[in-house]
Amino acid sequence: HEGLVATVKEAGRSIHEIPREE
Amino acid sequence: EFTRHSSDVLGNLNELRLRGILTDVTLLVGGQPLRAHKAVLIACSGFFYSIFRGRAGVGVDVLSLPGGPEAGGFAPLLDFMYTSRLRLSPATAPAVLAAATYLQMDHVVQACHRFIQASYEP
Repeated sequence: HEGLVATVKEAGRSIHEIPREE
Repeated sequence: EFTRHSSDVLGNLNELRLRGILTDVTLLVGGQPLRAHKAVLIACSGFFYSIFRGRAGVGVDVLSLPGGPEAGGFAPLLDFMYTSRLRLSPATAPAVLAAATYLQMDHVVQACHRFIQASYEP
């Protein structure tokens, strides 16, 4: 049968931050 | 402030991707061609940032990733970039982890480790 699908909410940063132009 | 604007923009970008509108690069992953927008790839991946940020990335419209990730690990990451949802299963997590490591997506790497760790706990 279809496995259990659980959703985990991640509140933290998801991707890299592109450095701001100095 | 329209609080759902960022997710609405992402949803539209994903629709553009699915319809091939303004996609400007074809990624050959495990021989499978995947169309995407360089701007989204560069925003989500340190690896693509280093490739496309310079002038060298301007002319690239087909990119094969030799020795890179397999399609089974890469496709969920591309969907994640465009939806914010990372679909993992015990069967796919190792391949997604390998692909995220290759693409220098550190936060996703950590999430994959947490998932794999949790799936071993009784």
